[in-house]
Amino acid sequence: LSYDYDESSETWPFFLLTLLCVVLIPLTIAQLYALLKSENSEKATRQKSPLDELDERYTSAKMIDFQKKFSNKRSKLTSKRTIFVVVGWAIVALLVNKIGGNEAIKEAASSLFDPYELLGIATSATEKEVKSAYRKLSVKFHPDKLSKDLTEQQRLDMEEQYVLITKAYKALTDELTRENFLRYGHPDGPQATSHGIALPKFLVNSSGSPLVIISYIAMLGFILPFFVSRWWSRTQSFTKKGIHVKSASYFADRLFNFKPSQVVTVDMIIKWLSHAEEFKIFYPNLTPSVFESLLHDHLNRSSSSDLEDVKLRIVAKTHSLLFGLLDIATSFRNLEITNVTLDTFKSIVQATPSGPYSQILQLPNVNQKAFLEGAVDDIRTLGKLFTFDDKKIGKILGIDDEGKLKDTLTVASQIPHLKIVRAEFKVPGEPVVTPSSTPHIVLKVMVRSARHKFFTPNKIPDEMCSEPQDFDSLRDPFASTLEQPVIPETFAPYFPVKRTGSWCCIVVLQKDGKVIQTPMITNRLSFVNLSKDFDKRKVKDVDSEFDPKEWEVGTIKIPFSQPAPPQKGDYFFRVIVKNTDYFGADLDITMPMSVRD
Amino acid sequence: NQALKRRYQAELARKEIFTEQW
Amino acid sequence: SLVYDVNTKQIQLPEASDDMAMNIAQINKLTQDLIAESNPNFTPKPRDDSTAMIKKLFENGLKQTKQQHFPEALKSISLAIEMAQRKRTPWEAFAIQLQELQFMVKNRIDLCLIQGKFMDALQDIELLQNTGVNTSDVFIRKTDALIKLKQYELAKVECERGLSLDPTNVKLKALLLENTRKLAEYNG
Repeated sequence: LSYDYDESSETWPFFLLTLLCVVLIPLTIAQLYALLKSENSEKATRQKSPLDELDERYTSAKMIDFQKKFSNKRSKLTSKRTIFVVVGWAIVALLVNKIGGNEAIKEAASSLFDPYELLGIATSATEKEVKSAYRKLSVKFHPDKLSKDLTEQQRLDMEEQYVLITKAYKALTDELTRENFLRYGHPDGPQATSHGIALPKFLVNSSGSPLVIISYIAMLGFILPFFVSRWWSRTQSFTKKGIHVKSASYFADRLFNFKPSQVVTVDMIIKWLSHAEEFKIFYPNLTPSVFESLLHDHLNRSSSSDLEDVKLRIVAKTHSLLFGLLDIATSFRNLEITNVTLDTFKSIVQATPSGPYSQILQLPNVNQKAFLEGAVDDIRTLGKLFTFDDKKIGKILGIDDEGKLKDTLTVASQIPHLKIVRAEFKVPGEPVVTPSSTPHIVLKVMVRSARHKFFTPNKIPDEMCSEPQDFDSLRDPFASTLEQPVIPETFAPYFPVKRTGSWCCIVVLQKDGKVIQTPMITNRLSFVNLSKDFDKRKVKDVDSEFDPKEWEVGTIKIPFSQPAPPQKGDYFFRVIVKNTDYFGADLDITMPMSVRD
Repeated sequence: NQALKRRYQAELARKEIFTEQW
Repeated sequence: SLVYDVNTKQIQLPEASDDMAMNIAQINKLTQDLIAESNPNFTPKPRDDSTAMIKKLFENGLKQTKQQHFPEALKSISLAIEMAQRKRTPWEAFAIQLQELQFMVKNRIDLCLIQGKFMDALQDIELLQNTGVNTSDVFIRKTDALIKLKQYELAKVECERGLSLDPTNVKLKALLLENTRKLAEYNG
């Protein structure tokens, strides 16, 4: 009925200390790991490229300012979590200090029975050592052996000590006493125990209790529900792909009401993007038509005066919006919109309108007027551009400065082009695709530069295109593609955020011309071939000069969302591998699935 | 029938868009 | 809210969305045609007088084609199609109207291709595809038109799709080869 409260602060410090440690220790480990990991992570596997330095140089001062302002606002070191961890450990230190200075605790600790300490031996002492220690001490402390000069008090102390030593010895050797010691912590059996509340009295009794009740009500009635509902609504507001549900439902509505007689254009996609909820949240005072004109300004590389920061911020946001739209378009099986969405992606990343000459106009330093008006040959591709010598290219692109021309040619030759070497449907462990099996698509590609001389796929021997056949590879065929390095950063001086592009792999059923599954996104391919010297302007005879062993064959594996058809036969699929960042880096092939017994 | 007519009428607009694009 | 004009017998919806405006246009067209219909016992059977007019224009076009007067033939057939668009009422059997249009458009495509009007041909071809005609002829003509329009990447896509549906088609294989050569040159 009557409880003992923790008047002497003996127990509540331990209670608080335990609570803090339970939270702090895992949190500290997690924070340290995150701090260290963010330094190493993808940067270690990402390939370096000559374009990295160029990208830095071509990024305008305004853009650098913008990037400083908006990206990495809060470094890991000053994040809320780190502050919490530091403050937490400071409190722990205070508590430990408090405990150490607390007399009541010290007294309680000293009354603990420690036989090893009493006998003056280590806790790992053997029985022999225990016996010899006891013999030595009992000789010293035995009442009959005590010196005659001692005072009464000293004599009593020595006797007490002797009793304790004997008890200690018995606790370690005698069965009954040892049992008592192990069970109750004292050889004499259960000692007096007290039960109480590990809180100071004032908190529970009249003076403090209103405070406690109020804090309970605040916690359970307001603070907790507030945080839970805020977390819940945040989770509910965003789709799996990271776009706002209102944006997603707008896109879905556009797709649902899409009429096939409409021609899908980049302008149409930009119009859709300008209705994104994310933009409304950023800038509630601006209308979708303003966002639309800002996006067009970006494509035309024109300044938006005082709305420049607004433009850059919404352009940065288009990344996740376009991926969200891509996901929705493929769910609706609409190929036209899927393709134009990816074209829009390229346009936005390169700040170049989509058109017949985009491959050339995406390059830096190109004099658009000179290029379009002075054209003798109709040059639309980088491959065609590289049939001319460097000086002629300078004339074609309207670049007089040699340094600038060199930069432009570097960018042009480092844009990855994909060439298909082998393409097949594969069922792990089977030589053919059997009815109702689960195949996946294996594409062997050659990443090459527009500068390189063309060589036919049959020049690459089968051994270079083979897949490992060990058990692990059969169990998880996609693991091997992850061994390829992450692709280098994109050359995109007009895009507000430093980025790595990716390839989106879309599978289409040729029979009805519709997309059959959501895209597979990959950003792992080796670009080592791009720096090879195999210039088409210099190579005279491909057969003698081409050595396939010097080239790296990349792998793209696409999971197939449906089982193979149950009947034998040939089924045709179109596989489109579209790059998000560069014009001219795509692959579009038709491949048969031969279903056999 | 009306949908078919609309699709036929759309030819002119489509031609303009493609001509501009290409 | 809807506004009804008693004189013209048409409804209007100011500030209607695209879809709503389309529905209203449909209703007004139906009303107009019903009012103009003199026969109280009309059926889905296509009107004979309309059929006669359309047929006359179309056969004129065929005759001119035989005589190799291609520009005139194109004009006649286009007129025939326009006549069908104007004269046919919404309640005349859809299957027949669709077939009629598809048949005339097929002829027009070939006339356009002969005269080098590739963009016009492409629009007619896509109309056929949108209305479900997916025969190899269509793919052959579309690939040809796209190559002539220098859209080699699009031509490759169409040709490959055509071959997926008809893998042994000789003409399509030949077009694929021709297009591959053009693409190689396009890509330097």
